[in-house]
Amino acid sequence: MLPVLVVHGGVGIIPKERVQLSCAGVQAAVRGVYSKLQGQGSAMDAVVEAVTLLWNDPHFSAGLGSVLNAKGEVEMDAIVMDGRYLASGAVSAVRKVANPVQLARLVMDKTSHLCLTGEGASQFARSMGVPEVPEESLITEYARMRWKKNLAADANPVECQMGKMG
Amino acid sequence: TVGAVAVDAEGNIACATSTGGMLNKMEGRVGDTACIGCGGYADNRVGAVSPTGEGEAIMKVTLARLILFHMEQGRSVEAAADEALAYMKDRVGGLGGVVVVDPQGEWSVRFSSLQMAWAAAQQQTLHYGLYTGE
Repeated sequence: MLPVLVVHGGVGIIPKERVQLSCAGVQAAVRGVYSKLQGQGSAMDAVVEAVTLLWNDPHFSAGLGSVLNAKGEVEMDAIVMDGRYLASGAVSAVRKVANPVQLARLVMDKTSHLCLTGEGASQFARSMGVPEVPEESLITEYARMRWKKNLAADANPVECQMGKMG
Repeated sequence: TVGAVAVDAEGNIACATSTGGMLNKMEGRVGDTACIGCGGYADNRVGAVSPTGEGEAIMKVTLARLILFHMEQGRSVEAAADEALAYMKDRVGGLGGVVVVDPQGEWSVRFSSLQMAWAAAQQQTLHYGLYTGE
């Protein structure tokens, strides 16, 4: 029974006050994209659009609302893969780029590489006309609070993000 | 991390995953998401996976590709995901979650952590959940 679209908003502990908005976010992303799939849209377009919608939702730790690195900065990774030809594109440790999943798709479509990282990925973004965004625009108060909370010497960021073993 | 898998009306399959990484990670630390076969994999002949969870554990077991290997050996999307997540938990002690789809439109959402926000659409039905077993 085709088409099908499935999305996730990451695993790990979601504080009670954010649960409803997280659930609403993944449903909205699916609702917004699935009608295009039903209208003969491609699977590739659908997954990129769905991830872009979630990326722009501050209740997920992917883009807007990303978790911060030890220095309080945002470094993002993304990947796409097209099952027709096993084509793929990825970026890692990329900064100040909105919607890195779209940049990952450009890596797949415009280069013969599978992954570009760091400053090289940023240079490629500029060459593709992808606008740079201020890092501050990617950092939410919630992300900053969690970063500060986990700077303490005895903090366990993995456990804080993932929760204890089930 | 956020991710998606899809199979369209023509039976073409794709996946996408994007992440800000792990809380307070070392500068330059790259997790599973950008690694093909780990943070995502899609093959029209088998299916597509978008995982999330402890990146180092996902990379050690190449979780996305491992699930598709199980499906190539005939497991259902659910059994393949469960077997791979159990192996990751048992072998390297890592928690994670996946969304999986196959070319026939069978799909599954599985996770070994306590929560994962997810949603799926097929025909006129929207499915969604957050806790194990929903």
